[in-house]
Amino acid sequence: FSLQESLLLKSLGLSTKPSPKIPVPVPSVLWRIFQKRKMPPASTELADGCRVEEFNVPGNIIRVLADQGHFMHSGQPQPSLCLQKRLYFNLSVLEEGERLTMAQLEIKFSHNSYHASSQGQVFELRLYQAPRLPLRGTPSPEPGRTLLVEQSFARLHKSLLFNLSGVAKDWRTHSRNLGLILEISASGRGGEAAGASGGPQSLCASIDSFLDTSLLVVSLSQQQCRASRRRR
Amino acid sequence: SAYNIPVTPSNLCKPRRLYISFSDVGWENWIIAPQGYMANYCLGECPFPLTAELNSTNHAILQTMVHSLDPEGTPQPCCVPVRLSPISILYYDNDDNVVLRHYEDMVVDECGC
Repeated sequence: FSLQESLLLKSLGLSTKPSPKIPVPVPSVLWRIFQKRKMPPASTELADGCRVEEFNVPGNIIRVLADQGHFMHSGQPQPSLCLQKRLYFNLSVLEEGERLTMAQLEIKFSHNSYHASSQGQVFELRLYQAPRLPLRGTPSPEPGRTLLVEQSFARLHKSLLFNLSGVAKDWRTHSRNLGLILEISASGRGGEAAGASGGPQSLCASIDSFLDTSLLVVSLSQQQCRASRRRR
Repeated sequence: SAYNIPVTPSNLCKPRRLYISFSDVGWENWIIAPQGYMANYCLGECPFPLTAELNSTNHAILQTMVHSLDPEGTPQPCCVPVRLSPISILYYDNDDNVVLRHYEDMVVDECGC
């Protein structure tokens, strides 16, 4: 059976039989799309299985990649820096014949957005392209980190979404996926009332509801989408 | 696992029910959903004359005619899928990521000669 199984897996575009170690909950966005696709297409014309209409991009594979990074503890204490984390998403799981068409970063919080004490608290978020670490004794190859995103946000949001399609395509094209660095710091604005009593640390205390990050990646399998096009 | 629901026996070319159960092939620990699906398959005769519901090509019509004249020399046309549907599969990959993948032409809806 093993030969037939490997041939069948190959025809399904899988090089080996997956063996998950710690099955994670199914992301709700994938479950919703899966349920919707089980329904027959509303219009008479055939649904295009090589396009993800929910994101309006070409693609027949949608992955939610878990963040394999770690929290960072910088040497010098920076009172207003609440969180610094290296994010790393392993794009090598995409097979060679797949073309990445979209990548969306989601930062999730678990806080109850109606938590009165910190309503209106404003934070600043920065996302950097992680620099390549210099080999010992050689100068740093890249001057500083490349800032990708900088924005402020109020703590009411359950999750924040960022389009990183360009960055992810660059990672794949140039095989230099060193991940990202996420920084969240308390902004002086709007936080005075909330934090006056405890100072910067108490400002940061309200960001402890940071939950996790994940990268939703859409890709198009040239092998599977081209074949069906030819037949059609 | 193939099972039949009693229908009027017909040996004409048409879809036959075939349910593919992923646990039957030992894939239940990495496929999240569905647990299986109706793939079906085509089976049956393509006799002369070919009727309209047999979804036949012009060539098949020709071949049945030649078969009726020379059964030993020319076989009947084949009974094959002519309309298929896609399915989507949710599964875990080797990195425990959740993947939703769309596969074209996985369910036989119609057969033809």
